[in-house]
Amino acid sequence: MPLSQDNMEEEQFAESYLKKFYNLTEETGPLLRGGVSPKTKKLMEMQKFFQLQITGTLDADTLDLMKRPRCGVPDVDIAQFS
Amino acid sequence: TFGNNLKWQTNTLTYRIENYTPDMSQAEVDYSIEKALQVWAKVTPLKFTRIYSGIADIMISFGSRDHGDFYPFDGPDGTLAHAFAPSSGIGGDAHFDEDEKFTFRSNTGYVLFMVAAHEFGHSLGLSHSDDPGALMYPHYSYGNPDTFILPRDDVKGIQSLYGGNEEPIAPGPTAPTTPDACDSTMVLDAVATLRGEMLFFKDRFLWRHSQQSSTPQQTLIANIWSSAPDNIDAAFESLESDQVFLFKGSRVWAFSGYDLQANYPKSITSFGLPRTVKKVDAALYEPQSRKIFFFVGKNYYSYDDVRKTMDKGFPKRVDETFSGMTSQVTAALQHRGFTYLYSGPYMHEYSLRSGRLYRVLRNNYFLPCS
Repeated sequence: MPLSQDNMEEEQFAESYLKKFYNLTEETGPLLRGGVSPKTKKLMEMQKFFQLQITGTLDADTLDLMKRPRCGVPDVDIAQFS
Repeated sequence: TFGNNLKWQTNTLTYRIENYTPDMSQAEVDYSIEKALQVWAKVTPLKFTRIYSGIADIMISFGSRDHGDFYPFDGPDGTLAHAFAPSSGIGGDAHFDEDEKFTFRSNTGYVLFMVAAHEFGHSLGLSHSDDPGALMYPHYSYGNPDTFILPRDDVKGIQSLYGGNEEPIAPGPTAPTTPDACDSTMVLDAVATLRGEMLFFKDRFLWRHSQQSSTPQQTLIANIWSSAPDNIDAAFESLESDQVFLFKGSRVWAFSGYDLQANYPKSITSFGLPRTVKKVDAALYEPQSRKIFFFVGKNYYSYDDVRKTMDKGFPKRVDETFSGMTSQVTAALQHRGFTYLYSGPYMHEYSLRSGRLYRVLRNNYFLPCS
């Protein structure tokens, strides 16, 4: 089934959130069978930090938290600021 | 902290306000910034001096979209502000997104004091905290600048970098800690259900727990219901009306989903409770009979949600119906046909029909320590 327009927008929103705050880099090349995608890993990292249920999927609680107003300091190595 | 002992090497820092937001008066901005810095100065040896020209350690500015640091803002909401960790140049600087509506102390915009206090935490060397009660938690929540007290997690963080304030300061309220589900002595304020989840209330927090998940999610009550009070006394869900009722003192709030219902908060007398009752200790909803039980001291009242009147013959002593329950009921819950009465850190499992006590359990029976 193709994703609905709403779902696609949410997926794109989540991807941009993870790129901004969790240093998600562009996914390139084929994913090995059974592997966990970098996006799923970053999603799980974010869910762990916010004490959400770690599902690795973009569930309602995760999306809700991503949409809350927040501080813009990326949760990544600070070296890039110095 | 950011690690590597990333901090200022001096305790005397300068700050400069480069420009102002039109959302507030200049005096309000000055006051908010000064007060936000003092949040950190109170608990450390740090001293802040304002300068009006030249380069300060902490340069403060309002800007929108691309504002010259390669970290563009994103328009209204989303990212509110950002700040840079201690270092020379841009290090320590705090930038506020001018596309936000900043306010002095209203909860209809973003309180500049709260956003600034958080950003200055970064300016001084603190990273984000995963404690939902901490100032350094990455998501905004409303705080009143007049009553704000720096939470314990933030105090520990900043003092790990700079140590404590050696100057005597007037004794004041202590730093609030975030309740811990693993604390076996914790006494919950209230317990309720919400659309299949369980809610456990404590101070300004609640845990949401669904049967499908092994990990309860802790959050601020204000993050779910911005108009709800903290430190509530009692709560219950009416499955009939799909509403959650929160009690504090002589008032009750009703929410459907995230929304406060019209004409609430109301007096608790709207449930037929006498005016002599100043607060409810616990409440539960029994869906089969559609009765609401209100626990007040050693007594309880039964309200008929169908007839909208208090049942005759009440109040009754709690231990008349619930054998052995002679201590105060602090929270109550009806779940899967059983009645759970909390008293202190213990939870008593009853049959409502027979009043028989089955088990004495602890909080972690429904609220796991994780």
